[in-house]
Amino acid sequence: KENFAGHQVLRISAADEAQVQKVKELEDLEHLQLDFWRGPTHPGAPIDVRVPFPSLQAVKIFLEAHGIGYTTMIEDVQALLDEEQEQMFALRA
Amino acid sequence: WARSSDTFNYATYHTLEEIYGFLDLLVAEHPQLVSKLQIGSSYEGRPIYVLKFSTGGSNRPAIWIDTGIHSREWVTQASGVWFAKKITQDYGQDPTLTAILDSLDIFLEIVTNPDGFAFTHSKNRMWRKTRSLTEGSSCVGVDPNRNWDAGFGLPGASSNPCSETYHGKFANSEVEVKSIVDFVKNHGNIKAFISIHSYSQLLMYPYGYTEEAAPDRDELDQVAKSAVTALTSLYGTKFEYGSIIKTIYQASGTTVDWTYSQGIKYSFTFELRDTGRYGFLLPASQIVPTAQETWLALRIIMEHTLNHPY
Repeated sequence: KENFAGHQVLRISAADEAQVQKVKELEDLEHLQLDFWRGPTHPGAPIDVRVPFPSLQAVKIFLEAHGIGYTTMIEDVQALLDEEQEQMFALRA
Repeated sequence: WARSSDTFNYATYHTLEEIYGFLDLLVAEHPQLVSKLQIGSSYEGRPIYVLKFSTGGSNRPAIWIDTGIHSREWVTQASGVWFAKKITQDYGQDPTLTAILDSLDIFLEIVTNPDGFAFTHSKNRMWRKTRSLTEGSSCVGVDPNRNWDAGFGLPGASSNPCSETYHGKFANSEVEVKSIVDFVKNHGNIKAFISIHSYSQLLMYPYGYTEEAAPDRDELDQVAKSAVTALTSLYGTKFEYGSIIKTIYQASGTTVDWTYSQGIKYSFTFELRDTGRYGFLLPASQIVPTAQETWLALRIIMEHTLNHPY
């Protein structure tokens, strides 16, 4: 079963069209294995992206280097998944 | 396993087997109102089931609702289960729903992507697409919401099999999509088609593949506004509404662009909540509130369909 330990979900706030385009550049970098939960659309609309642990530093440096704001929406995806599974099995039990 | 639909737990996520077991429970408890149709089999051979809610007649005008076409959007399948129970509870109680079902049939496909859904439970909770293999690629699956024959392959989908929005080799290449296409064409009398996704709190109507306004845009916008107002009235969940391309982005080969092109005027796509910071991992405690608020919007669309025959 795929493990998402260390994966984070970043909520990116692109302030203008240029920043939206910058984030779209990230989308094309397949080696980063980014999973856009909410894709880049228009300035002001939240962009949510799941970032595998190995890509985290590179992505954060890229965003900071271009002055693109972001917050960490989910600190550790696997922790939430574990909670979800526990809840399912607890109720089933 | 729940012994009845009354003891089934709607406030937790369930496996494919549990949801399919629920379908049988509901049919057994309401044989006069509910029947289970198999409209096809998935790529990996799983049955694709649709619940039919009907109070009689033959080939009546109908409303189609589907959930779970993107398998990781678990709150949608869970909401679909809740809708199914709600319909059986409210028929004969809620005058609006009773009037709807006395004239129209309702078709509800809860697990529209069974292979992907099973995979989210067994191997990868984040899986979105189908599980079909693409010749010449090691990547698996097609985005079933880019595979429809409406603007297929235009900008707003990817031709890369490794992309989450890969449109597939040709329109309707995915049996999960083709099964619905065949059902809709054979039925021929579907008047509203509502495809439910999550997340980002949106209610959208065609088009996604072109900036051109749909001929019925004004009416669809009005219905969407009323539906969103009803939804928000329950828990204050904020929704935006509009055409797909204006509300989020250009998306080609989408379900409702195809259904609209088939003459199904009331074609809508929902993106249900996450109001906070969970995204696709919405806690199970939010399943019922999400389903309840969405139901209010569905009732508005269904009632409008009933009152505006075409």
